[in-house]
Amino acid sequence: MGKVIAISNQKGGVGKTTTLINLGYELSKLGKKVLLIDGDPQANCSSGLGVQSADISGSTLYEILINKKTAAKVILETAYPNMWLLPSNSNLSGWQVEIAAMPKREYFMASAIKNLKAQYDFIFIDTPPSLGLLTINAFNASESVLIPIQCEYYALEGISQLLKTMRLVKERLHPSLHLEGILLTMYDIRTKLSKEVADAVLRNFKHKTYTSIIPRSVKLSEAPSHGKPIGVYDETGLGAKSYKLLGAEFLSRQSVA
Amino acid sequence: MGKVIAISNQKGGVGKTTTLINLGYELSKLGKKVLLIDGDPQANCSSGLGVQSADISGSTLYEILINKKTAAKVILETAYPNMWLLPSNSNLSGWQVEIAAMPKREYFMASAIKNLKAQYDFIFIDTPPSLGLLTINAFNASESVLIPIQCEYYALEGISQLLKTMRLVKERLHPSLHLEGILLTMYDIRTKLSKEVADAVLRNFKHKTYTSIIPRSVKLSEAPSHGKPIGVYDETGLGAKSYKLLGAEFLSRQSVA
Ligand SMILES: Nc1ncnc2c1ncn2[C@@H]1O[C@H](COP(=O)(O)OP(=O)(O)OP(=O)(O)O)[C@@H](O)[C@H]1O
Ligand SMILES: Nc1ncnc2c1ncn2[C@@H]1O[C@H](COP(=O)(O)OP(=O)(O)OP(=O)(O)O)[C@@H](O)[C@H]1O
Ligand SMILES: [Mg+2]
Ligand SMILES: [Mg+2]
Repeated sequence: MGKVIAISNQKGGVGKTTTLINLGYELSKLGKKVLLIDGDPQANCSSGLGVQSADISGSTLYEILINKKTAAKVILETAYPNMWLLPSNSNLSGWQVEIAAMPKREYFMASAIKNLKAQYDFIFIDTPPSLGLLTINAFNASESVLIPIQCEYYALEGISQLLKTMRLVKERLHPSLHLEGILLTMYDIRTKLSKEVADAVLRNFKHKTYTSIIPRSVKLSEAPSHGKPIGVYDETGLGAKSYKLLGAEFLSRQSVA
Repeated sequence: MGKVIAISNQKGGVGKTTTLINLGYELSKLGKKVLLIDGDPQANCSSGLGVQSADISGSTLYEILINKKTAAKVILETAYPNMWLLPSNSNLSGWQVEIAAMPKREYFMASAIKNLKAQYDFIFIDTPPSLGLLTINAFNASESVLIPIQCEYYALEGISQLLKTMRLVKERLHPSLHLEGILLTMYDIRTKLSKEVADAVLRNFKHKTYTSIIPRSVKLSEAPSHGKPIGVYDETGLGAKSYKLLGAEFLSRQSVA
């Protein structure tokens, strides 16, 4: 039965979308069936895999959430055998306003995707850099949350706010929600700052932090402009190796649960 | 009479807060009286200037917006003669939900700060990485919007969404809103990608894009952990020089309006 995991951090630009695409790809290469859901109106996950907004007009997560289309009609194959994409475009940003006053507004995404679990091993949901209704919906649709943390000063500040929001969701909306893991990203070996941030995270969350660390790598920032995961765009580089290690570590932690 | 400018881009991690602090500081060194308003519940602007959330509890932008305190009681002096800070903490994130159903909810910030204009030459408002109620409030409180754009692939995608939102705000809520300028940030001279993104931005927005470009610089990412603007933390480095050039160019564009 598929496990649903939200990738979230309200701090912007920390590597949420990059981790979704590349962890998803590495797991698909290890034979797992993976669905990526683009839950951010910026739709970077869709464009990072080469899907342009004009190609999917009227056939996105938004149409599923408003019951206009079924998921089966919207889900796209990718160029990679075990990986599928449920795309989005900027229409999704209007949805939060449309449903703001509706009852059970926090659970729309959960009910929209519950029938998909049986078809995949893992379903990852990308979230926008905020703790608004889209992110809360993604939390309620997920079993756990994977938190990328950029190895920079501001990134430390936001962790307590994010964990507080997760606790509130767990207490009030979704009791089984838990932390999947913390991933250190954009680690720059040239700077003291990266080490200081990494040490601080490990002091507080040692058992929950992946030993695989994603280095800052220009190739990783170039890959989305080619619409490819790093494991395809620059297979032998540091970026690809680090996400490959993460994929293996992520899987090994599943059985230990 | 002070000019109010929002610094905004819904794409996360593009250098909004970094530009607010450092452009503000450079203008203060040129003799302008500058107020920085932390309009993001992440409160990175406050912590980037060394102000910790516990020190300002009960005395932030939130208390002004709910009419519990006057701005004069909340505004802090900084270590720099011509620069002041109106701080925030995570309480601000609850405000958007509290006021979601109130009439004139888009104008609360505008009325809260209108009496401050006479005391400053420039007032800059930091915004969160979203186009929600906080950002709309900041737009309605401002004359113009300064848009930092990171020289990376995903950053290009979001510009049209941001400009569309600005147009809607201009048509429906605030007719005098205009684009202050576009700032290219985190330009990495080692990569083709930076040049491609910069060229694309210049093709579409040549007259509105500052010729001053902010390079990617480790010192810039270290400065906030010391609570200092880059012009103080690493005065002779590339980061400080680029924001100093921006300060001068920003001022020269004011008179040309
Ligand atoms: N390890 C890395 N090294 C260098 N660049 C990276 C790395 N990971 C991501 N990037 C780049 O940094 C930027 C931010 O990453 P990404 O968009 O994945 O973050 P995000 O958290 O999804 O952002 P948002 O908050 O806007 O959704 C992107 O331009 C991406 O290509
Ligand atoms: N020119 C630069 N070179 C290197 N690092 C930078 C530069 N500008 C900003 N940074 C760092 O990049 C990260 C993102 O910058 P910043 O927090 O200012 O962006 P933001 O747009 O305000 O993010 P958010 O969307 O979360 O509000 C921070 O860790 C910051 O220190
Ligand atoms: Mg993203
Ligand atoms: Mg910011």
